[in-house]
Amino acid sequence: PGDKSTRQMNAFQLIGMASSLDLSGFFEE
Amino acid sequence: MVQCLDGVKHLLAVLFKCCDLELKQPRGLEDPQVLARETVFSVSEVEALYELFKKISSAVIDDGLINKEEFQLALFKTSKKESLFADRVFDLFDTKHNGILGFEEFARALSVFHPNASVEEKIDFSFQLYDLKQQGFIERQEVKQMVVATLAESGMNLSDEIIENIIDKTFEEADTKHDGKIDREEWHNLVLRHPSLLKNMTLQYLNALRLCFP
Repeated sequence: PGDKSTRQMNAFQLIGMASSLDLSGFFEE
Repeated sequence: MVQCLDGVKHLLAVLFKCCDLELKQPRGLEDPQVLARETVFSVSEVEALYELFKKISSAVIDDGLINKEEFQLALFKTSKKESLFADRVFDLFDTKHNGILGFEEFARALSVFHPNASVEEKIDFSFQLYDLKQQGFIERQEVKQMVVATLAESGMNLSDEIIENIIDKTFEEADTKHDGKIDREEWHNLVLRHPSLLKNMTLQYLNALRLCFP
């Protein structure tokens, strides 16, 4: 999506949102 | 001459043996007290974390070490998913740079994600995550590479113009020294202005380790 809220993010917020990097996967079945 | 060659061969054999021993990772839970002293984990948390480590490290090859496939499998429940970030995180965990993680590397790196770890540690780890070339600063080209890769991985579609615009604005804000790169100090200041940049750096699960792995 190229919506306004996405465009207002800074590049690192965008990377954080898009990468869905979350190490909690280690603890989930 | 033959004796001399035999001598060289013997010397090389001894040398290779030493190198081999040096390269081998310590396996298992060697000294929980030392890890507890040097990380935010208590001794019983280190022991509980070791149970998690054993589970992850035995998923593909039961050798007491975590390889990249096992790392991805534990995170995403599939080893097929392409993830630049999972690669970067694995590389940062892999402080011995040998492509596998021993328990000590795993525990020390996860300690940074503990709710009780300092914000400074989290800022430093996140800086290294984005400093792809490990030059001590984040370049515009690295940011673009990560934005493009992560958008592609997530199936999000943004035009190049919008991406360039977002990166321009980011550097306008972060690069206060106007040298085209973001150094540790600038990164630190940016994170303090946008604490959400650290949201994935804290794992609440680590507070409940002993409950998850009694």
